Amino acid sequence: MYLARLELHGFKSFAQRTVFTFNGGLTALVGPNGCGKSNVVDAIRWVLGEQRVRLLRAERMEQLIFNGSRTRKPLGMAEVSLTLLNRENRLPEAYTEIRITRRLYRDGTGEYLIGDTPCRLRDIQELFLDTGVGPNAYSIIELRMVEELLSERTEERRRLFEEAA
Amino acid sequence: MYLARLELHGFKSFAQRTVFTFNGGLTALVGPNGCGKSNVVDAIRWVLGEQRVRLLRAERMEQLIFNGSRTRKPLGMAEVSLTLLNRENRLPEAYTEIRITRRLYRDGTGEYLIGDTPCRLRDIQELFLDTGVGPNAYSIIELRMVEELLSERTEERRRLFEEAA
Amino acid sequence: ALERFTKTLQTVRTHFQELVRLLFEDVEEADLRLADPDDPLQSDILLYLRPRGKRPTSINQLSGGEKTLAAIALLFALYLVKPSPFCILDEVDAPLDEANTVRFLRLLAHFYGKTQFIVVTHNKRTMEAAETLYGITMEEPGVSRVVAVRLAEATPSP
Amino acid sequence: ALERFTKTLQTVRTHFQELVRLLFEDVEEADLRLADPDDPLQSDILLYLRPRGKRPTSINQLSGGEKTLAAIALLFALYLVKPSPFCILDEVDAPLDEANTVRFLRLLAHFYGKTQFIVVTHNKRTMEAAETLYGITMEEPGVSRVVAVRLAEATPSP
Ligand SMILES: Nc1ncnc2c1ncn2[C@@H]1O[C@H](COP(=O)(O)OP(=O)(O)OP(=O)(O)O)[C@@H](O)[C@H]1O
Ligand SMILES: Nc1ncnc2c1ncn2[C@@H]1O[C@H](COP(=O)(O)OP(=O)(O)OP(=O)(O)O)[C@@H](O)[C@H]1O
Ligand SMILES: [Mg+2]
Ligand SMILES: [Mg+2]
Repeated sequence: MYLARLELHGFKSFAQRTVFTFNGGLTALVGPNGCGKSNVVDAIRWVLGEQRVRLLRAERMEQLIFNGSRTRKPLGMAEVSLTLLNRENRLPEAYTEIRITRRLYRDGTGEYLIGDTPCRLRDIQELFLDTGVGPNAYSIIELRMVEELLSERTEERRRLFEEAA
Repeated sequence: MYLARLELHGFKSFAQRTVFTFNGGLTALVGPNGCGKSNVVDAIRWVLGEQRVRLLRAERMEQLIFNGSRTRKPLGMAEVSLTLLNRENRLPEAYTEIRITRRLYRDGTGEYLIGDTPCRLRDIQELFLDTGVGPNAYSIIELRMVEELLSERTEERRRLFEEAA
Repeated sequence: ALERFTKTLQTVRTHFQELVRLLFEDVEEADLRLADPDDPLQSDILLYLRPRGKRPTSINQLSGGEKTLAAIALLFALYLVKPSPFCILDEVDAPLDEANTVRFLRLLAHFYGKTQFIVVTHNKRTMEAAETLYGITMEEPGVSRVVAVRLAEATPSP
Repeated sequence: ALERFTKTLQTVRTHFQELVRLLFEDVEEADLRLADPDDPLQSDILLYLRPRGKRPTSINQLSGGEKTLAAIALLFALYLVKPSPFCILDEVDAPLDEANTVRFLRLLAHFYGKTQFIVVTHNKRTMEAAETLYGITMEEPGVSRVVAVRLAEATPSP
């Protein structure tokens, strides 16, 4: 299983519909400071069900929606879709590929979809149970975590071990 | 006033007597990971009177003394001297240059010196009062502080403002 | 729960020791231990690491670059216990010097075929090692756009 | 105490606004305000920064590199209020891209003559800008030694 496609529209600085296609090897995202690289990482955490606004570098959920620029008005919705190819059948056989989508509207309501069917976050979490896929820590690593992981406050380390167990 | 000379002996990874001479412009310290660059920064904070062991990346004060290597035994003392040239007479007129020294022994005792005369930490702090020189934050800046400075916990920011006032 | 946790700890420990040897030139000791072995379900987990010829008493005394490598070894060790098909790294190579960047990339190459990596980086060596490179720009101020800088030939991936 | 604090805040604020213009290409708003203006001695100090064409509502939404530049501007603004004769920077240029490294070095050059800088760095551009370069090595494992890599001519310094 691997991430085949990521589509962002209205998520943080991605005002226009933007598509990334990934192959299974090493892909690098590059660009100047502030151009939107970490926003892509946030988008992947978010579509996989991340609920902790702090980890998405925002204070309120609606700060995830494109909030305008000098030449564009703020948008009313943020949407991210992730397509996973099911190579080694980690997911139920029936799927060769799975597309999950998450939406958030300015009024705070949101929705999740598997394919074109609306679902709940719990359905997505069950789908990925025991595949190692999820917004959890050890598959999305930022430099800031390095300091936390080795610090004296070891609850963080403890949490990671429990997640892996 | 500027830092003219720094001498380390037995401080962290500096087992041998090591001397840096600085001119007034921009000096860069370079070298591979783990070679001892940040130890030099710690040495300057320490000789200026830093008492908070945490800020010196240690848990107990005696971890500042060279702790041995494959080929050398641990040393019994750490000593750092700093020589400042008194150009714009920020320090009392009588001095054209001032050398301060700090020592620490394995038994936990230590001493401070101005020139060759033993003194107390308070004497060094009084000497530098209102010159801006001290182990305080805004003249020694590490990357880790950047995150702290901008974080929600604003006591850190408040403290810096009060120090500057 | 106890049984599972102890087994996980043992597996992570073995992987950690293996990975540290890949990332550090020469290491005298690398270990993961329980602070309080009598109470594994509550105890803190302590890391020990002694690079070549040094005698640090605790992980705190390591340098910025050494800590980053130790954390990467631990995260990958956790990863091996319950491998996720992808791994995203956001500028974890920033504190690394030339030699350690090469070791880091060698570690990633060790996982090719099993794991997909998406790496955000400013480091030229990491960019060279990538099969696909996506450039993100903000030519229109405030709006991110993607420019494909170099794409791996359209061969089907693993 | 109140009077001194308010005066310091005003001076830091003016310097902060000046320095931000040096570090960011184009900035729409840069400000330092008291969260609770009625109680200056206890109130939190809030930072506002809006780079070109963007609309971040808080400093948290800035990127890693933008946050580093904002923090540098603030630290230098504090510095100008009570200038210390020297300033030591430990790898603060690590998150910066090429263009921002150049702006950062331009800012340092702005202070030459008044302030002495000692910078720990892995960044080639910063090394080029330095008058004196000291290399630190650990050829003997565990023991640091200094190698002078390039020294400014022995002219008397300012
Ligand atoms: N809701 C939003 N609407 C519009 N722009 C946003 C929104 N949230 C964040 N941004 C903008 O996105 C930018 C940050 O992008 P990001 O953190 O991805 O940068 P980066 O490419 O990772 O940079 P660096 O190399 O400095 O880490 C900020 O300038 C911020 O103003
Ligand atoms: N008391 C001590 N005795 C001997 N060595 C010590 C002592 N304290 C720290 N060290 C060693 O110093 C090294 C760290 O040096 P330092 O943090 O200065 O590296 P650095 O050059 O800043 O590296 P980086 O580029 O990774 O930040 C560690 O490997 C540590 O083992
Ligand atoms: Mg970033
Ligand atoms: Mg360092």
